[in-house]
Amino acid sequence: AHGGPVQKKPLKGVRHILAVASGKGGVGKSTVSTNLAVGLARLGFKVGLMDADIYGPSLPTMMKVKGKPFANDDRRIIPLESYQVKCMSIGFLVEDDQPIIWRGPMVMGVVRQFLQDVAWDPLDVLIIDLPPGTGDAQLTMIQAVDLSGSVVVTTPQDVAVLDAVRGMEMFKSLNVPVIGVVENMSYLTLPDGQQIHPFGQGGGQATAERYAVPLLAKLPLDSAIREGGDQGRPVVLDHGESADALM
Amino acid sequence: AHGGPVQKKPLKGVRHILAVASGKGGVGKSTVSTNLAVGLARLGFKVGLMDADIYGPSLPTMMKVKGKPFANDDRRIIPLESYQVKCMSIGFLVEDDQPIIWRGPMVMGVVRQFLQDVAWDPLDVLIIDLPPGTGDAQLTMIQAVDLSGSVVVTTPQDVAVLDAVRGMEMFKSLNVPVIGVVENMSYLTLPDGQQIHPFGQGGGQATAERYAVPLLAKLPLDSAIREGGDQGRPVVLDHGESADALM
Ligand SMILES: Nc1ncnc2c1ncn2[C@@H]1O[C@H](COP(=O)(O)OP(=O)(O)O)[C@@H](O)[C@H]1O
Ligand SMILES: Nc1ncnc2c1ncn2[C@@H]1O[C@H](COP(=O)(O)OP(=O)(O)O)[C@@H](O)[C@H]1O
Repeated sequence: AHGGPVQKKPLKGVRHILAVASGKGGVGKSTVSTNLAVGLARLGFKVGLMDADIYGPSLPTMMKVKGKPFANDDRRIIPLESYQVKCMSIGFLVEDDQPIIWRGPMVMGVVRQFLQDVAWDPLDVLIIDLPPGTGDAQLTMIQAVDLSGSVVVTTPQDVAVLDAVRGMEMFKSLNVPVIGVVENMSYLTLPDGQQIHPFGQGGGQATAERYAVPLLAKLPLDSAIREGGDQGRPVVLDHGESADALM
Repeated sequence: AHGGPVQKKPLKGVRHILAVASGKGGVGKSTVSTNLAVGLARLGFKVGLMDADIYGPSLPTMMKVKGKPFANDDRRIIPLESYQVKCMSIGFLVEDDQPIIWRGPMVMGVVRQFLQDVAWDPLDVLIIDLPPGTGDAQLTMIQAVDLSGSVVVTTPQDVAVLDAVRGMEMFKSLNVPVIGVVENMSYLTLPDGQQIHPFGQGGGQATAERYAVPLLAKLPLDSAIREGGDQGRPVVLDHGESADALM
């Protein structure tokens, strides 16, 4: 009834496929995905960004891009472009305020389309912003693609480690290399320069050490990052340093 | 193949059923659910708390409760008790670090069991901590229960309103009354007493106004709240005020 597992097809003309995942929502996974994509594009790479969060697409807002995609002569869907990144999101196809009442097979149908029917190539890297969490949908999506690697985004608190570990276990069980862990909202710098830790400390490090992968970055809680997301202008365009830390 | 939609059965001996939802993860929905449950129990009500987040159960950590539930003589599952709240979570049945690789029909089977086969009664209120988001799973769960009302948890930023609206639309389309909106992480009080807004302002108010429901509370970003969650001792037990705001 589900249309069966999706075949792992390599994507023609796409050199690397990188999944960005989180064990739970709200850790800044989409923020990291969009800034990573735009940062790499600024460095000259050909980048694609696929918003695979079918239920809560954030790409249209965060990349300030909207519109109905058209098909090209080969009947493949042309991704919409923003900040030199080729983008695809279910948000381009549905109204913002309607919950997307998808049943399982329809969800996988859409993901399959995003992978196989979109004219992505040529790309150096396609970044897949997975839905938050480690459930059925995430599993099926990962199994549908030949992933070169993955990044797990987490926050510093102890309880976040449990969720991040679920993300790491998910990739491990599917034989996908984890490039590293990104700890977001690590600290907040007060006006007087003092650093405080509203979300605790150490979660990213603990997760990275447990799986012997690098802690790629500790990103601060910074209203510039949030405003970048709200305004649809990823902060890496104006504040390159934290992205370079990620590269 | 899914076992069909679940029949909306009233739960015998349970007076009110309240769903706590969010348009996206990480807004503090489970924090609000656990503190609401414990706060109401402290006021003398008979309270149940069902962790319906099958993929990322947080109840065992936040309520410091774990163990294999037993069946009673009527072959109904006895909820585990914590802080005078009857609790049920998939976390009692699986190992913490394994991603739960459920396929759709299994998920709904578990939810059905949690509703119909658990010895909840007698209860004044059963609080259902829904999975974050507004997808297929949430829809099916809401349709399975005769909900008295719901609460939508959000954060202050503009982009959060879009997600919160999806939550509101979901309840509206299913004819479930929304009791109100809770805005979490509204402000951070610095050591010198100054209030700052790391997550922006106004999202909760905007959502509440748009649907003409009350903004029930604006909860601060407070490490005591996070530590309460991490330690499994909901903050309302030691700092009753913010919960009273919710009641
Ligand atoms: N480092 C940060 N500082 C401030 N706000 C942040 C930061 N990272 C993310 N945010 C904000 O937190 C919210 C959740 O981030 P998002 O990327 O949507 O999380 P996820 O994809 O994990 O659900 C967004 O409003 C975003 O702008
Ligand atoms: N008001 C708050 N102040 C500080 N930390 C908070 C607050 N509300 C939630 N948290 C923390 O934020 C994280 C996410 O909260 P959680 O309740 O799990 O969100 P959700 O259920 O929406 O995914 C947890 O670590 C929690 O302790």
